[in-house]
Amino acid sequence: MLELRLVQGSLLKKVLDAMRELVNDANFDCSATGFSLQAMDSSHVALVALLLRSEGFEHYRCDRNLSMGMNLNNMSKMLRCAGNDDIITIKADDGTDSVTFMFESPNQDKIADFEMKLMDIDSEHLGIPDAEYQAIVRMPSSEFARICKDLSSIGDTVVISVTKEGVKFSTAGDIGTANIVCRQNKTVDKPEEATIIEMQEPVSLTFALRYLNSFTKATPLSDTVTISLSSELPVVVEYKIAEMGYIRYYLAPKIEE
Amino acid sequence: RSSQGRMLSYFGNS
Repeated sequence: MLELRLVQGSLLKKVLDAMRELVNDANFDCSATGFSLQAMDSSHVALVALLLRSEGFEHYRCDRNLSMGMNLNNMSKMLRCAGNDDIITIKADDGTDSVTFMFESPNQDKIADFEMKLMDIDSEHLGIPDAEYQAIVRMPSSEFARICKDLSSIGDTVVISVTKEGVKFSTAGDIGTANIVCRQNKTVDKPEEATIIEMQEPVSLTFALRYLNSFTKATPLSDTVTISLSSELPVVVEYKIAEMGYIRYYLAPKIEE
Repeated sequence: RSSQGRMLSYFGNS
């Protein structure tokens, strides 16, 4: 028996909008610790990892570990029928092959039940080791989204370089080139507007902008984004989900030959 | 020329 009640239902709506462009079908894993997902995009170039901890739910009942295969587009279609202020409850009975999404309006005068068939998805679960990163950039998520969007109008790939000057985003294409440098800036009114750069050593990596633009679909989830870079590893783009967990995107770099 | 890396060459199956 599974029953997860999320008062801030809009979070789940945003989480689905943040993943459905990258991943079509995925397994949601439910355990005592929380509701999670790990899935690669179809080309195995990117990976998304979601964690919503059980403490973040108003009510969290998960009698035994459960994995539910869902088509994220279909799930998103159903969640879009929930109001932004609705309470969303995810329910599944043992042994059934469907999941129910229940939407309750804030004053309980409207209750909706959407039932969706589950799928069998044999997804490989990857082991992601905790790593030391050569550079970690924390910046406003809207700023990062703007940079990725602007640069993708000039080129297909972006070189992200972190030096003591700051973090530089560079691209080149048929019409020309573009360089954007963001410097560390802690003297801001609100902490979420700060750009903070922790650099152990300079690092520079090249990534496909198409994937980074998919990742920025998570911008509504958090005011800030953290970008962790290391020359031997995929970049990690993380959006914290307030009081609940996170959505992390991993992207393999392009390798110069 | 640059080639696109793949997840599986960084993270093995757990």
